[in-house]
Amino acid sequence: MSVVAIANQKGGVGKTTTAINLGAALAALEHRVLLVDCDPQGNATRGLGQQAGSPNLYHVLSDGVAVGEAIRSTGFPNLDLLPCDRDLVGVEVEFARQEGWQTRLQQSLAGLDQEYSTILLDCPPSLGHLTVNGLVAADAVLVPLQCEYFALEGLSELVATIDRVRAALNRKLEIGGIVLTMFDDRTNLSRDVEEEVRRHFGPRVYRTTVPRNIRLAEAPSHGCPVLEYDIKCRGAEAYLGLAREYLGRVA
Amino acid sequence: MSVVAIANQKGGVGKTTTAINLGAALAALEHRVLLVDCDPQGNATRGLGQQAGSPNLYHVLSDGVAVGEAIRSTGFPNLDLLPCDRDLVGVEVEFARQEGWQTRLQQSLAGLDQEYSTILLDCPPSLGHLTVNGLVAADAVLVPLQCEYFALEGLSELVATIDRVRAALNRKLEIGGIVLTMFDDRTNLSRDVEEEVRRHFGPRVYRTTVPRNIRLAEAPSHGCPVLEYDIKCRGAEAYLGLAREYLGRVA
Ligand SMILES: Nc1ncnc2c1ncn2[C@@H]1O[C@H](COP(=O)(O)OP(=O)(O)OP(=O)(O)O)[C@@H](O)[C@H]1O
Ligand SMILES: Nc1ncnc2c1ncn2[C@@H]1O[C@H](COP(=O)(O)OP(=O)(O)OP(=O)(O)O)[C@@H](O)[C@H]1O
Ligand SMILES: [Mg+2]
Ligand SMILES: [Mg+2]
Repeated sequence: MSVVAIANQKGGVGKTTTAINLGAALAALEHRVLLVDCDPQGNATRGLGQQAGSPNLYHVLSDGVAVGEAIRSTGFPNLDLLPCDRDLVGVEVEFARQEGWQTRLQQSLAGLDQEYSTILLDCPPSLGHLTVNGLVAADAVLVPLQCEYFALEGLSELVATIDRVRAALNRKLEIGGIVLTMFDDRTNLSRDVEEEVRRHFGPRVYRTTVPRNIRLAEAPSHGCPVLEYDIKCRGAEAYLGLAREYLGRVA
Repeated sequence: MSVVAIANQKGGVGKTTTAINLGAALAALEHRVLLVDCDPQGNATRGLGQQAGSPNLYHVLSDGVAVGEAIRSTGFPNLDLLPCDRDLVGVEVEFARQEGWQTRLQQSLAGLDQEYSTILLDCPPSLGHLTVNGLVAADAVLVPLQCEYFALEGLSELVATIDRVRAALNRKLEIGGIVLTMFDDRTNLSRDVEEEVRRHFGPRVYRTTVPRNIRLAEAPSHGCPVLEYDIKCRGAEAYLGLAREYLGRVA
């Protein structure tokens, strides 16, 4: 089983869109996938047409409820969800006062090896307690990177945080890969950012890039992954390609 | 003097782009503007071609350094900057352990009435201590709203937070307006979101919408507002129109 944190403190770069659609693509390729919504915005939960209900991730992290009681099916074969909602913010406050909070998610997810081949963690746009919990629980980080200036600026900070977590809390943590998102091949900006990222991070950058494609933004309002909403669109093609490249890398 | 918090916990909706370019447009219309970068990402600082240096906002909030010592000129007439960088994250941790932290920014900005007609606060993508500090210091909130599903989903949470801050900490706080950003009139998604937001929030939604315009995403890599980078583009036109509409509302 691999646990992958989908993280980037820059907002709106495609973390949730990647978590939902890479998850669904891996599930379509017959892999058992669990998507954990670690962002109190609850976008991964809502984007799959679900409500958090109870128990959810808050109860798992705060009250020690068994993870199996909070996991729900999504209706999409091989893709399950551990949902959350705004209440998850409470964990940020509670963790600030506790010792040993860093490994709470890691401990909750232990023992799911037999049930899932991949667990994806959708992280919030910050480097706070919830994202750190995700980085400690993960084997690797998948970094969605919007091909724009502010997103590029924030990359060094994210890499520094990953290095700190690896040194102090999770020796196995590595950058599994950087995925270029919202790529618009008609603009110099996208191409310039791509060139700089590939020059700097080399083979850690996925060959597959995700184009800007309105169908990806429409699918969540229908409560389903893009593979279900419009399998022929460029967004669906990109995430299937990304899933195949991901599997090639972890094999 | 008006203090306006530019806030929305949804990531990547155009908070920083609105702070920089509305600020520059008001400055171009001969209003003295101070832009305060309240986001540890430091995007408003970098987007204006500046470095945080020292002292910066962290030192003002944490060590009580006088705000005047941290304010810098931007080179753009009538637009000054109170910069920050990653160190500002320290404030989130320190505030969690203190009483009365909510009014720290409000107190720091008091006494600037003679120098500026408008102070804009660029908030991070969260509803944590820094954003609450911004909401307590503000007279009104300007909410940039990306015309997409996840952004719409998060609006009720933001409104609830504003109501809580008004009731407990800042009686004068109101929603100054909602600005539709990254509007793409070729897509149904943008039009559907616009229709729903105008139906629900009525006159609180600015008539001016900001179109998706690549020049807005290019300008920060040149370290200047779009008015300086390409005054003839649709992005510059939109923010000048927004500035005029804003002035008409506060007059
Ligand atoms: N490749 C794409 N093409 C077009 N729209 C996209 C694409 N990827 C994401 N989007 C849309 O862009 C917006 C931001 O994406 P998303 O919410 O997935 O980012 P995020 O990093 O999870 O944001 P946050 O930082 O708030 O968690 C959403 O409205 C989403 O539907
Ligand atoms: N109207 C627009 N047209 C095209 N690109 C835009 C527009 N507004 C903002 N952008 C670009 O979209 C990205 C997100 O915008 P921005 O960083 O201003 O959002 P934000 O809400 O401040 O993000 P965060 O939540 O991380 O603080 C940036 O790369 C920016 O340059
Ligand atoms: Mg997200
Ligand atoms: Mg910003």
